[in-house]
Amino acid sequence: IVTQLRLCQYYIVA
Amino acid sequence: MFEARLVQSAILKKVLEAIKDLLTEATFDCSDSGIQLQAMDNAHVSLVSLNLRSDGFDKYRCDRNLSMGMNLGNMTKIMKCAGAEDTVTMKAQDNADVVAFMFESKNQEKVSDYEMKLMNLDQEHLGIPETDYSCIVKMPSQEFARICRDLSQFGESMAISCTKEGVKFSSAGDIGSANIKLAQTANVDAEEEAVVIEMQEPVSLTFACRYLNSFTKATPLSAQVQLSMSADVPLVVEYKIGELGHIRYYLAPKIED
Repeated sequence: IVTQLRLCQYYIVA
Repeated sequence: MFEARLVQSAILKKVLEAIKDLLTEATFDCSDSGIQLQAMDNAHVSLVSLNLRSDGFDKYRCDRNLSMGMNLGNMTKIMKCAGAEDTVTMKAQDNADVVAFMFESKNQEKVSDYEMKLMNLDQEHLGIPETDYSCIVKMPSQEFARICRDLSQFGESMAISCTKEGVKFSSAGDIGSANIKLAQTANVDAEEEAVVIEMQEPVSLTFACRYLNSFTKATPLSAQVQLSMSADVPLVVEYKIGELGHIRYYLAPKIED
């Protein structure tokens, strides 16, 4: 299964 | 008072083309240093980061920081009214609820004024740290657009693998598979035709073709594109906008469980 990650899994909401 | 003037309205038209595939609305943050925009697509998978420096404009004035929320579809309608050779001036009063666009033809024989209502948008800014990427690939932007288009025919995802020998783009799906390898160019006459790879460590990541194809809408802005990659972090695709600034796209990878 291929999962599309989201940006908030890498970057913090400023 | 905010005022920004560009002799070439075509640049602003191209910037808009480069972002409107991913975003329906966005906030333009104007300050003394220039115009910035940072926004994620609806799915929060990709992010557009636009930076237009004040010194790149033909005239620029921003007395107070100003955030202008704009519907990009409406802005596109207005920018379509500008001739390719027109000069564009954007203006807004402090705390205004409208932004004005003035288009002037050469010799100012025709002057057109448009006003667009601004919107209050909820902004979710991401803090993106300075990152030392394992691989940085510089290549012709048209070549990158072509590869993204070609590989999209094979599958929804494409793998980008970078070693010091070169960069490989691959995709696979129901009809078969595709592999495109680009070697670093030994010597080229024109700098913009070069493929240059700076590699600390080899990297292989998988991304959704749909987003990469949206990023390539920025191709008319720059002859070269830069791809920055590290294991397990989003890809950065950057197009320089002449002396004016840059547009960067961030894309979260796909992982296989």
